Amino acid sequence: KLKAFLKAYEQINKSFSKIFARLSPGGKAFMQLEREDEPFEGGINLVVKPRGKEVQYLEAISGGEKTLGALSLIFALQDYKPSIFYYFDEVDAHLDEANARTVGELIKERSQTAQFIVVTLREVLASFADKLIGVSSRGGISKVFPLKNLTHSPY
Amino acid sequence: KLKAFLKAYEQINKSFSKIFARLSPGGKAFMQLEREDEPFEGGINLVVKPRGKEVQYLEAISGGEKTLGALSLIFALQDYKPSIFYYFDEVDAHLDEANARTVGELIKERSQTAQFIVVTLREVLASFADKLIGVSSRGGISKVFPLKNLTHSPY
Amino acid sequence: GYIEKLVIEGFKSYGRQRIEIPLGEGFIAVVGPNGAGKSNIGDAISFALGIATSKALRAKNLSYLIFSKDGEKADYAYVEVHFKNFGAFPVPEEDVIVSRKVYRDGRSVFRINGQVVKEKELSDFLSKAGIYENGYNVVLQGDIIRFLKMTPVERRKLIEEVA
Amino acid sequence: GYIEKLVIEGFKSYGRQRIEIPLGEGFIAVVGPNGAGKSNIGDAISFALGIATSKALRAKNLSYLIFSKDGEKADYAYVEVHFKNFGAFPVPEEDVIVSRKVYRDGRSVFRINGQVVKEKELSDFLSKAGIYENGYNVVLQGDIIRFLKMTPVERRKLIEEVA
Ligand SMILES: Nc1ncnc2c1ncn2[C@@H]1O[C@H](COP(=O)(O)OP(=O)(O)OP(=O)(O)O)[C@@H](O)[C@H]1O
Ligand SMILES: Nc1ncnc2c1ncn2[C@@H]1O[C@H](COP(=O)(O)OP(=O)(O)OP(=O)(O)O)[C@@H](O)[C@H]1O
Ligand SMILES: [Mg+2]
Ligand SMILES: [Mg+2]
Repeated sequence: KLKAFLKAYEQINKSFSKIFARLSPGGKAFMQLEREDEPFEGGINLVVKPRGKEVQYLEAISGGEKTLGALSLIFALQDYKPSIFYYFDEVDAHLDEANARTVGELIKERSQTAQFIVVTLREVLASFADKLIGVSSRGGISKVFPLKNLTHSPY
Repeated sequence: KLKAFLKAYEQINKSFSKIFARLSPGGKAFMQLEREDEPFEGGINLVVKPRGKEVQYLEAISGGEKTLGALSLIFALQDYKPSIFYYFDEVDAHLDEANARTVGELIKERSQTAQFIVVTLREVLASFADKLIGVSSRGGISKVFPLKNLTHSPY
Repeated sequence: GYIEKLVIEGFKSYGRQRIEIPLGEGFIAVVGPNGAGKSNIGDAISFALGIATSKALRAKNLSYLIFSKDGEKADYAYVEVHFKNFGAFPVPEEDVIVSRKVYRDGRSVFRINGQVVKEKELSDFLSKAGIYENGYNVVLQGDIIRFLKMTPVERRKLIEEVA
Repeated sequence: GYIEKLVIEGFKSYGRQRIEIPLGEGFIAVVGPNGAGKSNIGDAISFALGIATSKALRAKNLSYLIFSKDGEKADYAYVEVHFKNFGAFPVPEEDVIVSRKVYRDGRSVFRINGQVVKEKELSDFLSKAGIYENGYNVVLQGDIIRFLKMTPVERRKLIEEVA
């Protein structure tokens, strides 16, 4: 059991660091066992170091940095054990335009091997989608209709 | 004491409803005493009814609708007892473009009588500001510099 | 595998008339104004798959999920999640439909391809396709930070479950 | 009245070198990329005015607010909030400067126009200008929904305080 856990932990940690470095260029992030000698006696810490900054108490990093850290962990888990679909609701709420663009590109790549259903209020993320679903409310009833994605040509 | 409370409560309630109707056209919101006979024996409920919809359990309304409700309450409190400054950090995170625009206009009007310091990642809200302050980080140190607001001409 | 489409009737802001929401492979963006019903789509999926509590679905209890207008509640809320299999589930069918109906008295009926199943049977079935309650693949609105706010022990348990 | 400017030294991501942030009347938008230091400005104001807990400022305790780089912590974090009075405060001065310095051992010194005051004295003084701990005029990142999430009794107490 310990062996299976450590194998998963090390692979996910490696992915997590790699993905965070891509989302936050120059930044570093990794997981750390609280008890390296007895992993099940402790938990797992997340260490996130944005570019140019030293390691901070996790709570101190900014809202956007936290979102990038959380997404890196989700994508690292996907690499190890993919889910068949992902549903993300307004994960770009606290991302600046550049970071929203990087996340959009990354979701686009990863959507080759898993389905990503992404709710967003902003054009940046939506512009990378293969398909757009429009939702509107009339008289308290929701209606859904397909939309053309004018920001790309279909392949 | 009861008299002072009821006077404040009724005036704030009136403002709250008026402001919400402006932020969410066709929508209604108001406060309700849990114990009308003994106000201090109960609390105050918030009732929010977006346009075309009936009253919902407050938790059920959408993220953007909740933001508009919360802002309406803050502005109603401002009408009754103004604070000298307001600091809003990413209150537009869950607002669609149209609602962000309405909130931007309202803050602009209210900034004639109080100072509003508004942190935002999106151009919509920033475009209504009198003044823009740019912040950036280099080598882990934050720097601040004035920016020109290119979306308006200065008056 | 992937979710090909949803069929929704009487669930939250989706009225009594049956509607279909086509999804499909790849990257699908759901857009529209505040209050349109976008998050209610994620709620419909989580509801049908039994992977979220009423509280996470912003409902006081299951009957709050039933469409209501002008003081009148529909008789039930019903959601079907249509999966294309491609080996995601250990069954021969190419199409796997998971559905759930909740009545006004709060009673829920789960089905897999039309066959009634207990909630526990459904969750065992879904776990074979990597779908779990509190899984990391469904991030509801405002929830993304939860991964960082977890305690170290919760995080270790998450990795253990995935291992 | 309004905040004319801030002076910051060694507070969070603001380095040892003293910097001034001009604010002023009207509607000021603070913009910049993620991680730039925007929210830290609101934290500086809340810190100096004594209106937020360390936790609300995303710090384990006050000494975490002191600028640190390459493992080296500054000796202190210092913030001045320069108000233009115009009758906001019941004092004759046109300019009111509230400042706070916290040292590495966690000890804090509050001043009004250079004069050392106890935290209680400062909060009484600020309440005259409608500035309170847990007031409704400072909405930190992610916090806007708190007004709706309050219990009915908390909401009544908020109205009572304003009345
Ligand atoms: N049982 C119900 N019957 C009718 N309407 C409901 C019911 N439950 C929720 N609603 C309505 O659904 C709407 C919320 O939908 P939803 O949260 O999906 O919006 P959204 O598109 O995600 O908006 P936002 O962009 O603001 O997050 C609310 O207006 C709410 O009143
Ligand atoms: N004591 C400290 N010393 C040095 N840097 C610190 C300290 N405390 C916090 N920081 C840094 O401040 C940065 C966060 O700044 P802030 O929260 O103001 O960003 P922001 O501009 O609001 O970003 P976002 O748009 O993502 O919310 C983090 O990168 C964090 O590492
Ligand atoms: Mg939503
Ligand atoms: Mg911030």
